[in-house]
Amino acid sequence: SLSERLQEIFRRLRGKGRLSEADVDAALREVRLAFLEADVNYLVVKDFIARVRARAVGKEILESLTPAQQVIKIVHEELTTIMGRAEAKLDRAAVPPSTVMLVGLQGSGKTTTAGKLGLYLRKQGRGVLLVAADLRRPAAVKQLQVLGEDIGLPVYVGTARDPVAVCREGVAEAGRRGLDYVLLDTAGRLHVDEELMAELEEIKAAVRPVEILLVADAMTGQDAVNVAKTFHERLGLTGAILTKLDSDTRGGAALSIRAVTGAPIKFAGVGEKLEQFEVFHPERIAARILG
Amino acid sequence: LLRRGKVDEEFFAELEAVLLQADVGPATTEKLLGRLKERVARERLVEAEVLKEALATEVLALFSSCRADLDLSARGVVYLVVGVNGVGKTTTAAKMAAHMRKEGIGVLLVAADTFRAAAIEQLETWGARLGVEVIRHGPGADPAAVAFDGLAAARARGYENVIVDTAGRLHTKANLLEELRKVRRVVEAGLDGRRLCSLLVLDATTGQNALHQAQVFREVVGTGAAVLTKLDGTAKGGVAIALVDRIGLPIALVGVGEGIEDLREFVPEEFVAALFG
Ligand SMILES: Nc1nc2c(ncn2[C@@H]2O[C@H](COP(=O)(O)OP(=O)(O)OP(=O)(O)O)[C@@H](O)[C@H]2O)c(=O)[nH]1
Ligand SMILES: Nc1nc2c(ncn2[C@@H]2O[C@H](COP(=O)(O)OP(=O)(O)OP(=O)(O)O)[C@@H](O)[C@H]2O)c(=O)[nH]1
Ligand SMILES: [Mg+2]
Ligand SMILES: [Mg+2]
Repeated sequence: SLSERLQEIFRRLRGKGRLSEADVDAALREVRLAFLEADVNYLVVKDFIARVRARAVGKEILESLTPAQQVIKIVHEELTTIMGRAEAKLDRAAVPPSTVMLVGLQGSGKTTTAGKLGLYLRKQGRGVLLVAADLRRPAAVKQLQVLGEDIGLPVYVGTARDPVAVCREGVAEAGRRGLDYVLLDTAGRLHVDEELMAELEEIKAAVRPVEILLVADAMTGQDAVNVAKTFHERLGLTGAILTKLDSDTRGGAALSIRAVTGAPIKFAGVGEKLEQFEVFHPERIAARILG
Repeated sequence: LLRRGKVDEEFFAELEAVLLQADVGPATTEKLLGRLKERVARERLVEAEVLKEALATEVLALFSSCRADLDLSARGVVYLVVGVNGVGKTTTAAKMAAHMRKEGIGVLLVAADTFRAAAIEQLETWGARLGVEVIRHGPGADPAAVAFDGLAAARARGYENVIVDTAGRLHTKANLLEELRKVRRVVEAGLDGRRLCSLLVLDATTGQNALHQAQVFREVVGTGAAVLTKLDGTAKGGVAIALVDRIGLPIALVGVGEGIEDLREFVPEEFVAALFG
């Protein structure tokens, strides 16, 4: 683990008496290595190390009896500052229904997450409508219908050939039924696909969602920054959901996403079943990143 | 990037940034830069362009030390398509079947993902579009039973190739790995003279976790090669280099889109050009 590696570094340095800035840099190289192995983005790491260094190159480390602990403490504090606190609140529209748009790359877990979020809200006593707005992927609509049946939630399947129209109709339907939330499951797409990103902007303009959530795979590497940044610039993300956290991925993408968008990661997918969904805990991802 | 003329510490830092941001990972990046520095010293390299070329050849050397020799046009092969959730297994299985169909090879698809919602329908939709038969049971059936029927149908109807699509599963789930072992055993027993090729499908957007995935899937089903999907995005898929360097798993094919034609042979030179491009 990082703290063990830092203990080792400082143990070797202890023999030479007072620590120097160069010694602190040796420790920071170890922190950098841990973060890169954890898939935190290269530039995010660079920024992060600079912040830690600014705080570490001061009396508290150089004259500390426990420099390894001090560095870990600073790293932990800086991580917590960036990640923020657990924040699973979903915004509510002035007039129901509240529309939630789920967006993201192909295969990140949007359709499954639509089911999970729907179940989560239903358990809280909310009325939810799921909208099958992925008209592209083979059997995507069927996939959401099956999930809806499993948890007893209605799924709106439009007759329109166009996702924007389906979303508009779905929201209207949720309004007619007096429901609280309408969750839009959109097709996976690349952040660099101009046509498909424009389609999301059209959906946003048509239905004015209170939440636009990026559904991202927790195993994502360096590219997390590009994806999050672009989706945020084009749509204005209100939050993110990190999926597949039940894997052994270190989850550095969480730090990257939060650092470049400022959007809170609200929920975590922790399994294939619809119940395997929880509020995202920033301290837990910090522990994973630090290894 | 990398346009400066002279070679100095900052130049090496820039090379390191390119590799790290491409998901090559710290360990393999350090190894590659270490080798480059040795060559700089030995061959007295001073020009930035020459150094970049030298780094490219180091990467190409890694790729040629571990090549996949997969020929999608080969006859008499059973493919077992495995990997974690959402990486593109089903779509890749369909793309492979399309390629074989075009080559006039008799190919059968087997829908062995009996777990995920509408997984069977997804593969069936592709099968219908391609005019390729799909062997399936109902949702919740035993995947090994579907695989068994698939191989039996291939024997009975004289199909040359079989592509078995399996459910996504994390390499950290022991029970799901056990299920996959069982599917593999059943497939092996039904080969009937055909060769088995286990393919690991990896998502190019995945970071260092790809190495863990590769390690486990090889232990469990002996995956001999990988398919790297979604290279049409901005992820560089540098884990491909780490996979060859640290695991000895070569990339055979790359997925470059959601269309049925978007499957290509992995060409190291093209990959390296895109990496430094
Ligand atoms: N282990 C695990 N698997 C998950 C999780 N969330 C989703 N999955 C799986 O990931 C795969 C992809 O999920 P989908 O919901 O189809 O992903 P998607 O984003 O809708 O995919 P596209 O619509 O094609 O872009 C499926 O096998 C899901 O069961 C999770 O939290 N943990
Ligand atoms: N852009 C792009 N998308 C791809 C590629 N390959 C697959 N996809 C998309 O990725 C998503 C997931 O593909 P699937 O084939 O369902 O993945 P899977 O591994 O079978 O998923 P599970 O069975 O749920 O584990 C779909 O939206 C595909 O269209 C690719 O090479 N490029
Ligand atoms: Mg989907
Ligand atoms: Mg599949």
